[in-house]
Amino acid sequence: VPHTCDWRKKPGIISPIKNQENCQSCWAMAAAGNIEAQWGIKSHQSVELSVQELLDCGRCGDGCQGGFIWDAFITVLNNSGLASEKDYPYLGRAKPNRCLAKKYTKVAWIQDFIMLSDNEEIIARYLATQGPITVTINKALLQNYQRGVIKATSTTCDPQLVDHCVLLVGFGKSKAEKTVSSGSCHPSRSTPFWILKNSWGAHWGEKGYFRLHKGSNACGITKYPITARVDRPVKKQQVICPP
Amino acid sequence: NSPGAQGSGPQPLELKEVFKMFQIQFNRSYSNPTEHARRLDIFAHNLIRAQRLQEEDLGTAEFGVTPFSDLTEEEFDQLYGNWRAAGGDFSMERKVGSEDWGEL
Repeated sequence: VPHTCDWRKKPGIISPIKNQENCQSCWAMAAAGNIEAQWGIKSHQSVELSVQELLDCGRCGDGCQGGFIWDAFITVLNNSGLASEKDYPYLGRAKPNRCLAKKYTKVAWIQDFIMLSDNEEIIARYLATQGPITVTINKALLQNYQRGVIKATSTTCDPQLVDHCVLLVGFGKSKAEKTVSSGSCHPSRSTPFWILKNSWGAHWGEKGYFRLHKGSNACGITKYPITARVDRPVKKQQVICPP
Repeated sequence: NSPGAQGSGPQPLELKEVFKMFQIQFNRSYSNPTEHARRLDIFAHNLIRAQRLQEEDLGTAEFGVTPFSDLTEEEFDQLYGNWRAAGGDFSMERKVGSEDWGEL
């Protein structure tokens, strides 16, 4: 596992920051961002996918009332892919009875999806070697967040009460700063952090992103680490039943 | 300092100035003076909350004015929460299999 990883630095992988507006569509935004990134990495083609299709065509009805990441992936599997954002643009409101999935060409599709282990090192390894993944967190500290690394406790941010989906795009360590105490300098430990892409517009946080402490299950980040897989299926050796 | 307090001293004026800057920065306007006063109260409450979070945080995070500073916690939850995920209308038992990355 590398010391740092930031998929934003690789062109064509992470799409621009989006804004949910008055719609609880974080789950669809995170899922679309995950497929965009995986598709970009595996096929070397940059795509921006339709969040609106996930909102309109999900099996749970009104997608603006919240949802689950796995339902977004099930929708993509059921519809054999996802249209582009350009063809099927985001409206900020769902039209559950007007699914237009069949109307537009699919520009990306997935093989399946998996949930990773709740181990932050395993999550980091997958992120670094396979690409961005979705996570579901407690958003309690984000309303007033401006910048920096959030290091929460289970009291300030309950890791069991997860209520917001975002895309994990990297990790790193903040530079160690020397602290002066009682006349002598002590190098302080650097803080490891996760880099997360939010869907509340670019005017929020660090240009739409935020950072959470890595290694303490901050705000429940390890509860549901889920990702789609767009790898080509491994060609297995054919077996023939003897006549 | 109670939110929106009308006591003497510079603080209420400073708060109003900060709120005015917030309105300009995030293009906020309110339908009537009552609503404006209510949002100012909420804004002040959020600044106090941000200060408390700043004190409690163990990392390098900074908390303060954001695009959501004129919303109550409940409004923020309703607008930006994911109630299906938080509401407990599902239960999912985690099982980690023998695969390297987890399980299907």
